[in-house]
Amino acid sequence: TTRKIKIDDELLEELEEALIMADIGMPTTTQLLESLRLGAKNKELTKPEEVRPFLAKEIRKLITVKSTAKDEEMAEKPHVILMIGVNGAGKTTTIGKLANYYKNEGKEVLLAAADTFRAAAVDQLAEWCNRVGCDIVKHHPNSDPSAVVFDAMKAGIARKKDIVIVDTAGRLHTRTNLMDQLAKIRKIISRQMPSAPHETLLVLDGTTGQNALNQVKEFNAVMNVTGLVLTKLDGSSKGGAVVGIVNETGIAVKFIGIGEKIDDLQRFDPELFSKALL
Amino acid sequence: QLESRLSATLKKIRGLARLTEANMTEALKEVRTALLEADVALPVVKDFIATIKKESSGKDVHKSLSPGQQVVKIVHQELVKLLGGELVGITKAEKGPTVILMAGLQGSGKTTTTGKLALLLSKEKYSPMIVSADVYRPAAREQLAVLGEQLEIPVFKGDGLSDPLKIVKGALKELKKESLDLLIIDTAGRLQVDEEMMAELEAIKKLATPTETLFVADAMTGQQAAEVAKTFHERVGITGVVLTKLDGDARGGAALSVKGVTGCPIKFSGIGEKSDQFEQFHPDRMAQRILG
Ligand SMILES: Nc1nc2c(ncn2[C@@H]2O[C@H](COP(=O)(O)OP(=O)(O)OP(=O)(O)O)[C@@H](O)[C@H]2O)c(=O)[nH]1
Ligand SMILES: Nc1nc2c(ncn2[C@@H]2O[C@H](COP(=O)(O)OP(=O)(O)OP(=O)(O)O)[C@@H](O)[C@H]2O)c(=O)[nH]1
Ligand SMILES: [Mg+2]
Ligand SMILES: [Mg+2]
Repeated sequence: TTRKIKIDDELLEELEEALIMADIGMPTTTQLLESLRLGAKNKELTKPEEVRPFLAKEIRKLITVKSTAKDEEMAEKPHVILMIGVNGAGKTTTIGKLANYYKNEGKEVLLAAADTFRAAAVDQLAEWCNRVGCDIVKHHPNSDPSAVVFDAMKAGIARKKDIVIVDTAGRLHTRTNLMDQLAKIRKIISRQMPSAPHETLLVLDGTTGQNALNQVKEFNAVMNVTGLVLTKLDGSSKGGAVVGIVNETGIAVKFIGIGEKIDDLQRFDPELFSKALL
Repeated sequence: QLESRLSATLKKIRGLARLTEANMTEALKEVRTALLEADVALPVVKDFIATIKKESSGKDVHKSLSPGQQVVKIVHQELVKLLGGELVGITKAEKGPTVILMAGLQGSGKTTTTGKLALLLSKEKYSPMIVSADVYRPAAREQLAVLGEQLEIPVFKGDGLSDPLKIVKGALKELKKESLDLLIIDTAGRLQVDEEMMAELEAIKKLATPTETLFVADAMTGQQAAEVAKTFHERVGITGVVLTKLDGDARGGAALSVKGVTGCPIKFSGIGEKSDQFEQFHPDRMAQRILG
């Protein structure tokens, strides 16, 4: 019979600190350490070297969302993707990367430059469009973002595009008027195509701490967030805030950003991510 | 928030005459949790708790404050002390034009803050020029040019130049020619772990000899705020910090992390996307916010 492994206070403290420093947050850290304690009690782990892999497995469970086959197929044409998120998270850059990703899969992509507010936001997306080699719908600065979206939907449908990706202005979820504007954009899209937007991706900056949970909850209250993109994981931040978020909301991380170049996008891998967290 | 949590913990010490290390242990645990939930970096939390322990140990339990109120008061005072100090503005050059260098991670708000700072200082009788040394981000230079246009502040365009050092050199020359007295240099966002980009920042600083190097930090940054700021400070030398996006609802523990590891004053707060949504940093307001 195997003896029960004793997880001493020093090891627990060490693990707690590693989890906290990865931005996993107190509640989820407590939950993970409790599952570790139970695992030891039930002899699911019996050697000290099994502790970290056990924890990584527990983290992987929390961030894995069962995806149905239909999640990944693009049943309708155009497949409309709406990018949302707070200021500077990496939305515009991620659109460039995504457009390239889908173009490499042989898809025809159209971009909608619906950030009509921020200085040179349209120019920034237009430059990405040139790099990828795809269509773009854009209006003059300070024009109505809804008008851009309306025109982009019309163009995407008329030109038989496979994918339409809509860029929106960064906005803090505390700004009610900006959240209302986002809801209006969604209505404009749905009016032209009832099933659209098919994907609403909330972009989260990987360096963000516990506020990321507020962002997901608030954006999801106004829009139907179907997936998360976690950016800037090439930095020293581990992006651990998503663990509690995915566990609580059931919204999956779909992609991660690992740099500023066009290829610096990967499909989210719960196994790799959970191992890297510790 | 912290006060109501502490009051439950500290009901036990109500009858006691003195706050001792023993009866403070539970209370300190609450403070630790509150700070971590506010995203204060763990090493900074540890130092802070040690300070609070020393400050509250041996203090007589206050006649008119509950023990919970008393601990919160000590924590608040200590936070304000750490975050603040005297209000500091921009250090003017002793002779010649004043140069300010902006630095920080990707998307923290450097370009927007460059515009805000130029507007603020133009109202303080400076004659500013702004320049973007960001040759990487698509339309980065256009972004700053649009801001300059909106604010009617001269922008050194550096058309045809693709080397950040050549652009900065050109801007310094133009500044002299136009007899302007302030140059703000916007730089590309960079990771503190990117050796090449950190070396570039050092080279820009060496060339421009700024009196101010401002680290622009996003208020919602998590645990790595301390490590990032520490590295920027060690490599380049920061003289001040700007905390952006404070119009959000992030608790902003990054403020304590950055101040805690660099000792550099937090000079300004970004409180919105517009160029006038910018103000002097308020340590007391930040302390309230961090404590939730
Ligand atoms: N290192 C790194 N930088 C990134 C990544 N994704 C985006 N960035 C950078 O982050 C900065 C902001 O990116 P944007 O795409 O402009 O972000 P945004 O969300 O569109 O910003 P707003 O439209 O202003 O709200 C840029 O400097 C990007 O190059 C990433 O995965 N890694
Ligand atoms: N709500 C809010 N948004 C801000 C604030 N400061 C900057 N922003 C926004 O944050 C986003 C990023 O700002 P930028 O100025 O482009 O950031 P940056 O540091 O220059 O980005 P890179 O050059 O890519 O590293 C933009 O959408 C800005 O409008 C602020 O105080 N509040
Ligand atoms: Mg953008
Ligand atoms: Mg910039």
